[in-house]
Amino acid sequence: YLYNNRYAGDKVIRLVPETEGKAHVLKNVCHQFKVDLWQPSSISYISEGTVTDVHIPQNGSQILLAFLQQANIQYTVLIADLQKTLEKGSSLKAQRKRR
Amino acid sequence: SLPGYSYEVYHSLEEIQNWMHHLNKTHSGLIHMFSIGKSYEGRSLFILKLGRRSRAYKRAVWIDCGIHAREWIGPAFCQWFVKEVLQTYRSDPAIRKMLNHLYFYIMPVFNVDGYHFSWTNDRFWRKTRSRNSRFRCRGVDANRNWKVKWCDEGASFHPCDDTYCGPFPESEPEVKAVAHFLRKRKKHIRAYLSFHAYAQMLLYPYSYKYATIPNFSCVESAAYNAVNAIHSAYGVRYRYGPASSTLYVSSGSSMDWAYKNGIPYAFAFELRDTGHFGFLLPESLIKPTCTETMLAVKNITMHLLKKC
Repeated sequence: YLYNNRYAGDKVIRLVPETEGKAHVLKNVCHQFKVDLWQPSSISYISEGTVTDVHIPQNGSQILLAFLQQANIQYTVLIADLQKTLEKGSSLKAQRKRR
Repeated sequence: SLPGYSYEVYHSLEEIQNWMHHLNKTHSGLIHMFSIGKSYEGRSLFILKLGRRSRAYKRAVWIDCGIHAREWIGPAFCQWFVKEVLQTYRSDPAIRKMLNHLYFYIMPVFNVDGYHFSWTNDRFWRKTRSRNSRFRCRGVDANRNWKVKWCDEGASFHPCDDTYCGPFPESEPEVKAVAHFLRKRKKHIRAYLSFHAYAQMLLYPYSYKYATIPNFSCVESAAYNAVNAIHSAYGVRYRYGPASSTLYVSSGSSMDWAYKNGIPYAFAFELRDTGHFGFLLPESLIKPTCTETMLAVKNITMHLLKKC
């Protein structure tokens, strides 16, 4: 597996905080969980209405998603399994097999 | 081009550099490769100079890709651009005019250390790989390290943040090398184009403040025509406008620096997509992404050759 399968089970979710209060909560969650922010490039940019894409690791996703649900912050899953998407979109595995 | 070299797959740094070396040997009439310095980890910073050699004065266009390591579609486009130009120089009058009247300086991988790291360790690495003496975190955001309102809004002083501006402007050897190169040639470089992902946007200055640039009408019309050209290929919509209001405010960006240093057309492209794949744009989408982007770059270049 590419990258030693480290991204197995990782997700990318999209959130658009509807209020400044929810944006504040989201910023705290991102900061606390040290998430990999795909967009925007910095937590400081997150405010009401900001399209926020977050890469969450498999081992922290349940707690993080529970936090978001508790705060009533809606999200959609953009990528359900990062490793699968990585493998599918790349010819690297096939190239390595051929070599 | 290099036999068997596919422009529809992502290539490692080593493959890209081998490709550059090959083109330098096989297309010496149109291509000249040189290094402008070394990265933090000691890798050469290679540039390809494209254009028909001429003793007459020629203006130039600068194109860089891969300032942020994880944005792989950027370097893929830089390679595509070179391939396309070489393949169509004789058959496409627009390309021939571009190469006869201008030089193109192409930097296929700006952040060589970060790009290599994203191939070997962390696919989603963004920054450079420089070390910090006081913190365990590495890297500086190479698009916050330029000397234009450095480390103001939209950048961070904390070394562990992804938008870390660095200990001082041009602290990163990659940024310093490119800045030095552009400063020396600023009188004849007429356009600065930088390729990032993802958002499907064409951005122009300012990024660091909400204000209108002096040559707004010329730049805006170039951007308008460029996004229409993108749309004409596959119907993909790109937003366009000043970076501060179209994306967000960020200080210390290469685009703002280039503009401030007298390059009249400075653009930052945010290529496909808008989040469905994000940084993991599949290789099957390299061709349509690069095809549409090529039209935009040709459009901007032809706009540059006319008087505005």
